[in-house]
Amino acid sequence: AARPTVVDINDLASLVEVYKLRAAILVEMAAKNIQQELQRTKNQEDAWNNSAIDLVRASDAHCHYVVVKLFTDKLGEIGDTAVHSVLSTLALFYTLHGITQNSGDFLQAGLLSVPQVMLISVRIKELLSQLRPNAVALVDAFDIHDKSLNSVLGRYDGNVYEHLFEWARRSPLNSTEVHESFHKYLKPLRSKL
Amino acid sequence: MNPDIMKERQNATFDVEKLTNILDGGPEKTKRRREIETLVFNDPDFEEEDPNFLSRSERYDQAVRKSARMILKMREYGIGHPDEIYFFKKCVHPSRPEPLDLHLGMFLPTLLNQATPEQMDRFFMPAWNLNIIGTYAQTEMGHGTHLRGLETTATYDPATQEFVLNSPTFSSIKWWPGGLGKTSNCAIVIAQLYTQGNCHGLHAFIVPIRDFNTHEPLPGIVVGDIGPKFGYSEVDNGFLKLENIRIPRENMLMKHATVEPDGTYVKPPSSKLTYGTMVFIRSLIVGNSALFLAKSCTIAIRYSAVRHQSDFRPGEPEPQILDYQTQQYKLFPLLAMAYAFAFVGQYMNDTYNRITGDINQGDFTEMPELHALSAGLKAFTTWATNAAIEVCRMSCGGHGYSCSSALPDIYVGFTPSCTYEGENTVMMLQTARYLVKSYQQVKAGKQLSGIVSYLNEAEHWRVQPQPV
Repeated sequence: AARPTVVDINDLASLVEVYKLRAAILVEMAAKNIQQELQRTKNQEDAWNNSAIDLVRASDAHCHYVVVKLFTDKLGEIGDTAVHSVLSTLALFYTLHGITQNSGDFLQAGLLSVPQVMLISVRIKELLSQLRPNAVALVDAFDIHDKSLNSVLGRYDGNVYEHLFEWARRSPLNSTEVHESFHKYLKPLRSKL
Repeated sequence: MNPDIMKERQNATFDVEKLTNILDGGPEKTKRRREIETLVFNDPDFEEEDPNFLSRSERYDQAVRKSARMILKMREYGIGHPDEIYFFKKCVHPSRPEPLDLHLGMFLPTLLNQATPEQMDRFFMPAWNLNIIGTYAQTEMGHGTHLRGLETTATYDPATQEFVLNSPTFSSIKWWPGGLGKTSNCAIVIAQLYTQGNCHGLHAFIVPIRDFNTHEPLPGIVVGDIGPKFGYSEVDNGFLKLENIRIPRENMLMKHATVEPDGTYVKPPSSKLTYGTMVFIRSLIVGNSALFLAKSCTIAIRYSAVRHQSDFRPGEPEPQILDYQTQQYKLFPLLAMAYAFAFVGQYMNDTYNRITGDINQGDFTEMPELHALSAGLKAFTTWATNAAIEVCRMSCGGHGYSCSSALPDIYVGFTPSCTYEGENTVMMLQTARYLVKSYQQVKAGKQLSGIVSYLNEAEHWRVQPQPV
C-alpha cells in the first residue's frame, strides 16, 4: 500500500503533510514496540516502561506536527500581503529547520531522501539572507515595552553601551570607593606577609 | 537612537504595527494593552529598586508591596477581565512571578471551576477582597507529577461532619506551592479522600492555614518558606505539614464529587475534573513560552544589530554581528519558533475556553484531547524555549552573562515551567498514552476526530521518497 509523498520543499502544505506522516509513523512504531515488549515481558507496565523513549519521541513528533500545522493555518488568516510574505518565510524556515534538526526521523521513515535533506540545508541558508532585513522589525512587532523587557542589551533605542556603564555604576559594590573588606581582610593580610 | 538599529527599521519590508495587531488578536487589543502598559509604567507606585541589586528577602518585600498596590490599582481602574488581569500583572512584575500568583492564577480559578454555588457564596468574595489569600497545595516533597502517589489524607468523620487532614510522612509534606510560605492564609489542599473505610482518590479541600487577623499559623499547621531557589526570588514557595487538621464537610470542593453528611461518596462524572486547574495552567504556559522566547529574541537580535565584532575583510569596519551567518543560524530559528509558539498559544487559549465551555454544559467528549494536547504542548514548548533562552544568552557574548541583559533572569524565571504543572517527560508520556490509545481505536475500526484524526489514515502511511 504505497502512497508516495510529493515533497516540495517550498510548499508549506506539503511539508505539513510530511510532519503529519512522521508523527503517524512514530506513533505506530511506538505502539508496535509496546506490543513486541508485551510478548516478551507479558507485563503491561514493563512493556510501557521499555517503550518509553519511543513514546516520548512519538509525542514530540505529534506536538511538532501540531505546531507547524497551526503556524501554517494562521497564515490563511492574514490579509496584508507584506506581513503574509514575511510570516510565510518565517513559517517555511521554521518547518525546514525542524526537518534538519530531526532529519533522522524523516530519512528513517522514508519521507525524505538524502538529496532532499541536503537541498533543505541549502534552502535554509537562502532563507537566512531573506529574513535578515526584517529581523529587527520582527522582534519590534512583539512590541515589548522597555520597562517590561528590563534589558540594557535589548533597549528599543539601541543605546546599549552608555546604559551598560550606567547600570554597572549602580552596583551596590560601588556604593563606597573602598570596600570594607579591604580594611577587614586584605590590609591585615598584607601586614602579615 | 542608535544609527544601526535605526537603519534596520528603515529596511523592513512590512508594517510592524499590523503584525503587532495580529499577535495581540486585533488592533483594539493592541490599543487596550498599551493603555494598561501606560497605566503601570507611568505610575510612581510601581517604581522599584533593580531586583538584581537586592537580597532575596528584599526582593520578596518589594514584590509584596507592588502586588498590594496592583490589587488596589486594578480595582481603581476597573480591570476585571481575566486577560486584562493577567496582562496588568505581567506589567507590574515583568518576567518574574509574584507572591499572589497562585491566589490569582490558581486559587480563584479553582473556586470558579470546582466550588458549589454555596461555596462560592462563602469563599469567593472574601478571596476577591484578599481576606482570604489562597494558594494551591498539590505537590508534595516526595511526589510531584505522579498525582495518584500523593500521600496527604483527608478522612471523613461523620460524627462531627468534618474532614481530618494529615501529612502522614515526611514525603507527604506539601512542598513548592507559590505564596504558601508567608503570604497565604488558606490553601486548596489536594488529598486522598477516605470515607466509610474506602479511599476515593484525590479531591480538593479548602484548608485555613493562618489566622485571618493575626496571620499566625493555626494549631496543627506547620508552614514556612522552602528557601532560596534557582530564580523565583520574589515568591515564597512553601511547605505545609498538616497534623490532624479538622475542617467542616463543606470545605471539600463539591461541584463534581460529593460526600454526603453520613459519609456516602458520590463520584464525579469524570475523574479528570479534579485536575482542571492544572490543565488551565498548562494551556497558559504555552503562550507564556512564546512571551519569554519573544523577550529573549528581542534582546539578542537588537543587541546583534548594535554590536560590531571582528572583520570580514582586513581593513574594513567591523560588521554587525547579525550579519554573520552563524549568528543568524543561532537566532532566526528561535525567532521563527517564537512566532510559531505565539500562534499555538492563541490556539490553546481558544481551545481551552471552548472545551471548558462544553464541560460546563456537561459535555466531556473533548476533555481527553484537551488533557493530552495541553500536556504535550506544554512540554514541547517549554523544553524548546528553555534551551532557546540559553542560546540567546550565549549569542550576546560576555554581556549576555550580565544580569543587565535580563537574560539570566528570564532563564531562571522560565525554567521551572519545565517541571511545574507536570514534569515534561511525564507530560510527553501522558500525551503518548492518548496517542497510542487513539491508534489502537483506529486499528479496531473506529474513526477519530480532532487533532489526532490523522491516525485514521493508518493504512496509507507506506511512503516512498521522491527523487529530487
